[in-house]
Amino acid sequence: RSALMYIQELKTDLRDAQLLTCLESLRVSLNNNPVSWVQTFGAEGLALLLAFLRKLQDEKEEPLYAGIGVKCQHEIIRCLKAFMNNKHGLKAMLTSEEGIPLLVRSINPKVPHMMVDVVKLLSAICILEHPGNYHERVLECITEQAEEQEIERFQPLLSGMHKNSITLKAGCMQLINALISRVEELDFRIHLRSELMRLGLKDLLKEVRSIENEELKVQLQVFEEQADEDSEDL
Amino acid sequence: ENDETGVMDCLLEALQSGAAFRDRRK
Repeated sequence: RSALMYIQELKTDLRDAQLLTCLESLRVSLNNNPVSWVQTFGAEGLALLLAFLRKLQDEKEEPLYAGIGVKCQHEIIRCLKAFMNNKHGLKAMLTSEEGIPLLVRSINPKVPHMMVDVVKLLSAICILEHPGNYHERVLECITEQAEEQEIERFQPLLSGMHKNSITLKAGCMQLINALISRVEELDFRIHLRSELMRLGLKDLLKEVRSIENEELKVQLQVFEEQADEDSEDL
Repeated sequence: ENDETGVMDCLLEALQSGAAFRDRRK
């Protein structure tokens, strides 16, 4: 199917299994076609994906988050990752007004396998070298989302760290590292760390240090090294 | 065209290995 055919299909009122099938097929196409195909899918295709994501997020919570709506949300996240895997797609995502806020809205510790993909994508956005300072935008969206939910802004990441999934623990630490490491001001980096520690990261770190997992160990080491270096500088 | 693909894969790899943070410090 061509990119335009997917755009046409996404414009129809797809639901449940039909939507999931379309998204799975779209993800394969986004991953396997040349950049020109992704470019044709472009901002219009991206806007349609984001509109579906918002619509699914707004729908009533499903019991145990195991329903088809969540599967569709996760498949959209996978499509976004494939879409952002080239500079045109990445630029389109970053310049879209809804892109980062909707990704942040997808941070849901009740769906650990999806949350892993979301926090990793957000970490990648944070470390982009760009005058737009995307790490600030990500933090701003995390803060706004938490205000809306009336919770501490890093609570969802801490909840993710509490889950059994080691990949999710590593993903959450990775986003924490990405957010902190890109901050220019020493004071603000220290502030963010102490905010996390107060919220429970201090106790959590003691627990997760004993887990034998390379990916997690790398992130814990980065966190501690950077904290030590900042303490010395201070 | 190939040069333009794999942007996200590279960023994710650099994050997972810790290189994204070490490069920054240097």
